[in-house]
Amino acid sequence: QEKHRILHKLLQNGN
Amino acid sequence: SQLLMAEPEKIYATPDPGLPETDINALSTLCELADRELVLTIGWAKHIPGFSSLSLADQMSLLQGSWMEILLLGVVHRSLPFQGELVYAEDYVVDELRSRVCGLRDLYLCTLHLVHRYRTLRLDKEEYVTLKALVLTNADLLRIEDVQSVQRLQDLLQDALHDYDSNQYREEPRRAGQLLLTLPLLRQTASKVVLHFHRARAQGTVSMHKLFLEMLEAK
Repeated sequence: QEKHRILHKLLQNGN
Repeated sequence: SQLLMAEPEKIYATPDPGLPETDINALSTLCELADRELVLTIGWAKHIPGFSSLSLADQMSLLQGSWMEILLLGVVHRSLPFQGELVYAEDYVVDELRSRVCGLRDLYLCTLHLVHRYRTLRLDKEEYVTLKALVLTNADLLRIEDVQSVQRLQDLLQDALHDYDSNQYREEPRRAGQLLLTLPLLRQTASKVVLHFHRARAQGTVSMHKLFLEMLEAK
């Protein structure tokens, strides 16, 4: 998940 | 109707009209477009009933496995009304001449083949949104932690496609099955496109945004 920070962040937060 | 409501807004590429049409500029336009579409696709996935209940790791795996198929299906759907043209965005349409000038002829031809397949089946909007959600749930199950939950979501979507088609297309009892049989070609075409971008990345001539790179690396 560390490698896929942006995807992780966008899924966790709103857009 | 939830899937229809989840559909993202129309997208514009706004390519710089001052730049010459070269393969590097065309690929840059497509990469930049794909990067923005990925943000929209992640937002779209969250509106698919049941998707947000999956673990974060499984949500990531599904998107990483299917994003190119999802983007490609979008291009295919936008291009259905046009002959010989690929509508990457409302303001970025690639015809045969442009595909040759931009060095995208291979991708153009295989994507056009996919468009032809769906045009023959007369894919409608409801089928398109359901098929696209099915593609999301059909990523490689080897990487999924909770296979049962993903399977449940996929079953729900498959039932929705069957219910819709048996109501709307009573005279075509095999229609839903025919649509599902297009998925191998979609996956094959998406692999070709991913390979093309991997090569472009290796050459280092096209600038790519972070999210696009991140998703490309996952493939």
